[in-house]
Amino acid sequence: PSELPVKDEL
Amino acid sequence: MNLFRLLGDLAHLASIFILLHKIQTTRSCRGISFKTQALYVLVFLTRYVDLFFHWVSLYNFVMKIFFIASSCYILYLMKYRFRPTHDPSLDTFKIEYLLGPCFVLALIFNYHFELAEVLWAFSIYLEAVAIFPQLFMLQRTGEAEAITTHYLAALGVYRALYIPNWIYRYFTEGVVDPIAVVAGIVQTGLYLDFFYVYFTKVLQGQKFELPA
Repeated sequence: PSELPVKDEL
Repeated sequence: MNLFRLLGDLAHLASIFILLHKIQTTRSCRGISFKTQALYVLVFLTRYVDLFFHWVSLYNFVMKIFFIASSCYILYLMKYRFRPTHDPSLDTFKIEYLLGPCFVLALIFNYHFELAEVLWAFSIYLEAVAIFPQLFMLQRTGEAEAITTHYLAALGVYRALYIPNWIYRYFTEGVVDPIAVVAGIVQTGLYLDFFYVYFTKVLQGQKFELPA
């Protein structure tokens, strides 16, 4: 399963 | 959010305020690489395209807007307001050598082959090496004003703090972002030489001078 990393960093 | 990340972001903010303070008080952008600053504008513009379609938090939103706006403002100050104080003959790093490889890397290593993801990966790679023209300039002149070194130190601290943040997130949330982590470690590594001189000289009250 290739889940995209959550982009919550700046 | 964790303490490492918060302190990292605050160090990033601090670096920008230190740079603005340096330019305003000395009324000069001497010692600052225009190319590095221009690369940061490109970094923020390509990374934050998600402002238009991906809401994270108010904190995230405000910070993104601030980073874009302040980096553009710094570029304006250097390009127009204090233009005569910038010496292009010292700022000679060829940024094509950074842009090209970063773009190719982003095409190959991204999380999904679509415009926003490729731009995001590009911005991560470019941020990692965007400091090169600045460090190159420092190397050429062999010395720097104390305030310029404080700016660079804050920028280095920002990146360094993101590393414990990723370790912390790995253990508490189980998330890893390999692209950001690898690029972030490389980016932090680029500051090691600088940090050595900064801690052994500037923080001891001496002038920042590179060994001949």
